[in-house]
Amino acid sequence: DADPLIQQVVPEANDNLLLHAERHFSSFKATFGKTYATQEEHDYRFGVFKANLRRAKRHQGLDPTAVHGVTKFSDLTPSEFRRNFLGLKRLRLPSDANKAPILPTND
Amino acid sequence: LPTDFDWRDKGAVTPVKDQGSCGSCWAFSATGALEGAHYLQTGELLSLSEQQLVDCDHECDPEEFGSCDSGCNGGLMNNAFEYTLKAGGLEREKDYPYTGTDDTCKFDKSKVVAAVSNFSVISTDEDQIAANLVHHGPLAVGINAVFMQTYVKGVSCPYICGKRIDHGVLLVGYGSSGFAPIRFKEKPYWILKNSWGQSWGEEGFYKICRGHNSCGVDSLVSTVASLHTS
Repeated sequence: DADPLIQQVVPEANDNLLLHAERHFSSFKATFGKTYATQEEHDYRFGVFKANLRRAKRHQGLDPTAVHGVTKFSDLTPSEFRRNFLGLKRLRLPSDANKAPILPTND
Repeated sequence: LPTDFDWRDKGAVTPVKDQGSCGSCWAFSATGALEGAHYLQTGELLSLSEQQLVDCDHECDPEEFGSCDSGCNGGLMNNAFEYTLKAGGLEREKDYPYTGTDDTCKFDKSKVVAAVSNFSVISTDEDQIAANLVHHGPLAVGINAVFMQTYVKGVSCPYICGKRIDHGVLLVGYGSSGFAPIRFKEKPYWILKNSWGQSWGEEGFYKICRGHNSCGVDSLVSTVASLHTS
């Protein structure tokens, strides 16, 4: 509808991923040994997992030379991921930082 | 400079570690750099203690508010080198094992096996980064990790990626021509050791393209030199 001149006639690879989200979630839980305490928690994590499948698809489009998909972090929101697995503080290099001498790079 | 280079092939890189649910990437990046420097100094590859940094390193950058190292709540590799320099060194992993939680400091100076003699920040020029990698061993680097949550394999080269660095990793090598059919030419890449276990990425490693400070990978690069301890 958006562009009558160009019409996509083949499915995108990751559409398949989203269509079978439930099966992928079961496989994800088995692979990474994930268990959830309550059904509510399970349902919430499944929602996050589906959002991450869509995110992986977006990343794949932006980063075509890598493969993006399900990882051990697929049941975490981006903020949970940042809070629990990153940890580099904001930085402005100090003015007195010791600068490495310039090395020759020819030959 | 060699066209391809990898410290893993030369025995300077310990197996991939797992920081667990703890923002201690900075500690793993720092120990990785010192493990490599110690290997270059002594020929012996030792796994060093991140937990010592998590528990005992509260070093601050005096010029930046809130930049103190604080265990699972984050830190900076350069602060960690400063702490290690002042404390006298790091213990072995097995003497001060990783728990992935903040705890009280149990540092025993008599168990120090690797010490820092000096550390420096490296120019953002990629040839200088490569030269320092080859001459001085694996380098502690910061990166924007937004694409790493969904990364599975291959060389990551996002068209758009933030430059605000939020994750500490270890630069262990580079390749000259690994990818880029979509860009119609072979492109070089960096090889980064991560601390999310072997089940993430390419057996714990991440490849990112070289050439244009992709995801801020060139903006915070540090080299450390080891002091020989007997």
